[in-house]
Amino acid sequence: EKKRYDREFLLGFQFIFASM
Amino acid sequence: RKLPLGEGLEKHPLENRWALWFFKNDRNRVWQDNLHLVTKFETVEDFWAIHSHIKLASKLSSGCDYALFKDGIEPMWEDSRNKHGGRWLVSLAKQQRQSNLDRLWLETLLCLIGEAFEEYSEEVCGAVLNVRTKGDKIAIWTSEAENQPAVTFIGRVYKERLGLSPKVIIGYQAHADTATKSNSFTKNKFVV
Repeated sequence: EKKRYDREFLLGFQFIFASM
Repeated sequence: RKLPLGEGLEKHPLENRWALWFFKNDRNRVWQDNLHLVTKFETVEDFWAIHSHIKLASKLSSGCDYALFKDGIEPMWEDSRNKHGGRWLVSLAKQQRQSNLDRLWLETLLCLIGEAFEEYSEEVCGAVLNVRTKGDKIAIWTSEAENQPAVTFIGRVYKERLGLSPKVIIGYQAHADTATKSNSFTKNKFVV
């Protein structure tokens, strides 16, 4: 199965990693 | 409940491994020597770790580029996966560097890594950002300029994802036409 991610899913990870 | 050790810690794999490139213009060197591979990544988490620690597009000096390409494809026309292809080109006005550039470039990256173009995502090679004094440019590169169904589907989805007004027209240009142009104008093969 292809791994496709919509923008909301991807954006959900943004601030976790911005603070690391 | 307590999570067993390791559960929930797996990173989210992307469909493709991606390579981030950086180009810094130095007129004393040949073009290819100014192009640098920054890093490669293949998970959602690693994408954000990288994106959060590099300069925003709007903070780059004029003459610099970012490029994100599938691993194994170099960000140049000559690569075998690019040479028959072309690009959906979004040209920005000077004032959009501060208002829009970072959002549009991030949206472009999310389209790529999330495989936003459904079955036509395989046609996508990468994306390029050019930061230029006269106006910045963002483009998605695809591998086959003659593949009209794929190219036009990608263009329609990309335009929608960027949130561009229906009044704004973006064009697709074959690299072969861009490479052989005799002036700064390249004809559009398709528009959406």
